[in-house]
Order: sequence, then structure tokens, then C-alpha cells
Amino acid sequence: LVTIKNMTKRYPIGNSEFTALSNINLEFEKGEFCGIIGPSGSGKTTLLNIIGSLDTPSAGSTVVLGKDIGNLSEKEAAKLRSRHMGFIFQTYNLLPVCTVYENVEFPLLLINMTPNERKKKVISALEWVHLTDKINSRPNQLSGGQAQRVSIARAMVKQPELVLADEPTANLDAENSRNILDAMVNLNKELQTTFIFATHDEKVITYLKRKIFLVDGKVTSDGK
Amino acid sequence: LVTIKNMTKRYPIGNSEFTALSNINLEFEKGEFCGIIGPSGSGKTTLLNIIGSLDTPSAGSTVVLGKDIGNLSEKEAAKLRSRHMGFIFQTYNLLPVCTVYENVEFPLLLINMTPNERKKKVISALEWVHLTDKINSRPNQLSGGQAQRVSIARAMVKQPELVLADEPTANLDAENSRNILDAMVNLNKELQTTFIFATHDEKVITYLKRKIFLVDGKVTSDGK
Ligand SMILES: Nc1ncnc2c1ncn2[C@@H]1O[C@H](COP(=O)(O)OP(=O)(O)OP(=O)(O)O)[C@@H](O)[C@H]1O
Ligand SMILES: Nc1ncnc2c1ncn2[C@@H]1O[C@H](COP(=O)(O)OP(=O)(O)OP(=O)(O)O)[C@@H](O)[C@H]1O
Ligand SMILES: [Mg+2]
Ligand SMILES: [Mg+2]
Repeated sequence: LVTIKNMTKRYPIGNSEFTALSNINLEFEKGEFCGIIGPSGSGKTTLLNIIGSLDTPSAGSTVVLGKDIGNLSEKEAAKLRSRHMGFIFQTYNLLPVCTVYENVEFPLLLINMTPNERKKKVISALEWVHLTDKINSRPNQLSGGQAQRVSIARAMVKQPELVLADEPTANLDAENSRNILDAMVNLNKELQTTFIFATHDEKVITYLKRKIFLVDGKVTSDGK
Repeated sequence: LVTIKNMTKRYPIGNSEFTALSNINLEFEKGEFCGIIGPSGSGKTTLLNIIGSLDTPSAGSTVVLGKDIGNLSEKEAAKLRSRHMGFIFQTYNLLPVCTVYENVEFPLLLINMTPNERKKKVISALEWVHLTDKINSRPNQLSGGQAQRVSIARAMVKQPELVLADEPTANLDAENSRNILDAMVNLNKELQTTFIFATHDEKVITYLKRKIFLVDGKVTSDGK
């Protein structure tokens, strides 16, 4: 599904630059349920963003579903994302003028479906995250954890091939974290959905089948 | 320091309303290091916001440092906050156009100090959170956990009487969480700074001297 070779990411800082990721070599197969673990600032979000074609490498290659991320036009990258990927962002990125229902429905608008088909999927996704009672709320009427759960429902509603989950339980209590992780494990088993997490949360780590450790932009360990 | 009597908070929802906090009775004394613990949606942020005069109760009274929160003008509330309180928000609320230095310096601009006095305090606060190397970065150049640490430095730089910390470690790894909590414990011991946390994080809970459990807007337990 994803092959990363000798990939480096550098950010310009003033007259200099900062190397966020250094010489990354990783492969991810369909159906994996794995995590990138590391301290704050180690490069987890940067790596997820590149896999998700939201950013491009400075050097090396990252090939996702046969596409080289460094060589995609913005339109091609958007098409790759909308057809194949779901994102749970560290900052949720909900649309503030839309209701919970409309936020979760949004990725489905980009796929050919009737309004009734969309409705069934939206309700189902909100049931996974136990938020059907907030269906008409707007983001500014939600708690932090509720906003996070909406962002999770939105990522999973179209049952994408690849879900990139950046700290998906940061604002969730233990019970809500378990509910969501169980729903994710089910999708992984039933549909072979690939999940790649970035996390420090022990609650998430216990579910992972493969753990990749990242420290100062370098992979230091990769295994079970 | 804080006395809350029979306080209720209701939010309008369409033609109806939702009761986020119901008949809260709590007191907090100077020098406490305590937490409000509860599941997502239980009312933690709502309660911290009212104590912090960022919101007003629908019924009952909340008196903070001798001021009744329900009866303050916006100007009086802003004055109470700027002189006496530090906030760590669940959403960090950094100023996107300012550098890390300028974000942490901002609360000091409201206090009579020379630029050199401000500089010493800003550097000291950034040392507590181990971010002196990011001093000239803007928020969009920071990781999630780095942004959170800047928001913590900003809350503590003026050494306020009361710090309200909403999920302060949500995006932090264990080591960074320990560093910050140790710095907070020091301020609590040395300066009798009162800390009230909202949290689900076991790393934080182990440091608390008093735990208040909140479920569906009601206090269900209060003690050690
Ligand atoms: N502006 C608002 N309008 C309507 N309802 C609101 C508003 N703000 C919060 N609520 C509701 O009030 C309840 C309590 O919200 P609050 O943000 O205090 O929860 P919380 O305990 O901080 O949760 P979390 O752990 O998820 O951050 C939630 O059900 C939320 O949806
Ligand atoms: N746009 C940018 N410009 C400059 N530096 C950046 C930029 N984005 C990230 N960085 C830096 O790159 C490093 C890695 O950032 P990244 O967001 O990937 O970390 P992370 O592992 O996700 O951390 P966290 O656990 O705190 O979310 C950090 O030191 C960060 O400051
Ligand atoms: Mg991150
Ligand atoms: Mg909250």
C-alpha cells in the first residue's frame, strides 16, 4: 500500500532549515493496524501528512497506492485523498458553519450516492462514536472530546482503504477511547482497512499490531 | 479563593436548552492542586470557563477572588483575568501571527514591567517547558505538543494566583508531561499558586491532591 524510501523532510527556518524527518525507510501493507510512536516534535504528524499527500518530501520517495507523492499535482493529490483516505487530524479541522451531520456527510458528497444512502452511512458513523444526540450541533456547541469524535466519524464514514489517525484519543476518556478503537478494529478485520496511528497514548498502543518508534525524525525501532 | 453555590449552566439548543452543569456546590482554597475528572461532555470545560469568568452561570453564584462572576462587566472580567489568572485552553488559542516569544510575552504586556524584566520571565517560562530552541517559531511551525507547551508557558509566565488547566497534557508524551507537572508542583509549593485541572489523563491524576468527579454536569464525588 505505502512504500517510503530514503525520505527526508526539511522545513525552512529563517535563513536555515530544520530536518523534521531524516532518511525514512518504511513499508505498510494492506490491512495493517500500526502506530508511529514518539515524543513531541519527533516527526509523527509530518510523516502522516506526507503519506496522506498533504505535504511533499524534500528528498527520497513516498509511493501510496501506486502514486509518487512528490510528483502529484494538487488536483491529483486531492483525488487520491478523497477516493482512498480518511484523516483524523490533531486539530480536528471541522467546518464551523456546518452541523455535526453535515461535517460527517461532507466526504460522501464527493462520491456518487443518493441522499438516503448518505444518511444511512452518516447515522451509522455517528453511532460508532456515540454522538447521534448531537447531530444538529455546530462545532462551537461541542466539547473537545465530542469534536474529536465527530472528526473520527468523518474519517471513517466512507470506509476508506487507508485511515491516518493523528492522536485520535488525545481528548477522550478511557471508555470513549475503547469504543472508538473497537470500531476501528472491526473495520480493520471486516474490510481490511489499513490504520496508521500517530500516538503517545497507552490506550491506543495496547491495540497496535506493529509499533514504529520515531525519535528526532529517525526510525529507531520497527516491530511488534 | 473560589466559592460556587447551587450553580447551573444551560445552553440554548434550537427551541430547547441543554443543561451542561447542574446545581454545582464547590469551594477551592488558595494553594490547592486539584482536578476535575470526568468523561467527554461531562461539563469540565464549562466549569473551568465559568470559574475563569470566560462564561457566566445561568443560575446560582460563583465568587472568585471576591468577585461574583455573574455580575461582572466584560471589562471587569478581563481585568480579573489579566491580573490574577492563567489559562491553558483545550484548543491552545495561540496568536498565529506572533512568535513563540511574543505569545508567551503577551500576558506580561498587561503588567507594568521593563522589556528586560519581561525577557527574563519569558526565557524562564520557556525553559520550564523545554522550548527555548523554538523561540522564534510561529504556531504553524510547531508540532501539536509544542503548541500545547507554549500555551502552558504563557499561562504560567506571570505566576498568577490561579491557573486553570484544561487537558494540559492531551498532546504530550510522558516525559514532557512529567516535566511540566513537576514545574507546576514547584509553583504550587513555592508561590502557593492554585491549580485547577480538567483532565482524563492518568499521568495528571497521579499528581492531584484532590479529585472532583463530574458526570453529566453533576459532581458525583469530591475528595482525595
Ligand atoms: N456553546 C454550547 N452550546 C451548546 N452546548 C454546549 C456548548 N458548549 C458545551 N456544550 C455541551 O455541554 C456539555 C459539556 O461540555 P464541556 O465542553 O464542558 O465538556 P467537557 O467535560 O469539557 O468534555 P471534553 O472532555 O470532551 O472536553 C457537552 O455535552 C457539550 O456538547
Ligand atoms: N511548518 C513547519 N516549519 C518548521 N518546522 C516545523 C513545521 N512543522 C513542523 N515543524 C517542526 O518539525 C518537527 C516535527 O513536527 P511534527 O508536527 O511532525 O511532530 P510530532 O511528532 O507530530 O509532535 P507532537 O507529538 O507534538 O504532535 C518539530 O520540531 C516541529 O517544530
Ligand atoms: Mg503531532
Ligand atoms: Mg473539555
